[in-house]
Amino acid sequence: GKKQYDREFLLDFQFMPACI
Amino acid sequence: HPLQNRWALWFFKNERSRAWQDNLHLVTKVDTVEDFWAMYSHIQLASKLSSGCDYALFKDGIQPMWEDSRNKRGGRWLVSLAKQQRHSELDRLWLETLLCLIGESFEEHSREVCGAVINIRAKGDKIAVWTREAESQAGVLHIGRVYKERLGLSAKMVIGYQAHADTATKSHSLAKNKFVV
Repeated sequence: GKKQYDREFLLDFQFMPACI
Repeated sequence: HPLQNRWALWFFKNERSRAWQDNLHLVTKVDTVEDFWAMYSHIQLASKLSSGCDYALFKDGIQPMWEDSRNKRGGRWLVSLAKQQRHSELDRLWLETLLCLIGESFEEHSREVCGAVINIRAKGDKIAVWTREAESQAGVLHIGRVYKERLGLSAKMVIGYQAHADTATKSHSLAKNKFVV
């Protein structure tokens, strides 16, 4: 399906450390 | 978390001795939420750029210029900012614009979106969302209404949509609005 993300979902990732 | 589209970030730095296109640099491309934030946290905030610089985020394969075949029949929703808004609102409005793009916030009309541009200028900064077909009224108006709401602009503030064909043949200040929201 089409990948739509709302702003809150996207903002949750802002300061998440990258997974290694 | 894959994005619907792969997006390319471009940076323009105005050096008058060089041709316009030689001042345009592809920075990187992102196609996941995680890569988007890695890119965003790595680059200078728009408010810290010097006058004459631009950022552009466009779908992969579309050049950030109206001459591109996927832009030339299109136009842009233009948000013109007052000088003092650079310090208070510019970065928030640009980030919100980027999130609208990568999150595909305009429902089925997101297909119409080509990209977005921020111009840092001494006389007043500008942010614009570019769409591919200026004649597709329903899509353009939907995008404009959603975009204005997402930016949190007051109902009193009117933003206009200008066809690139009009912008290209007239001076920018004279290009007329095809639509307003």
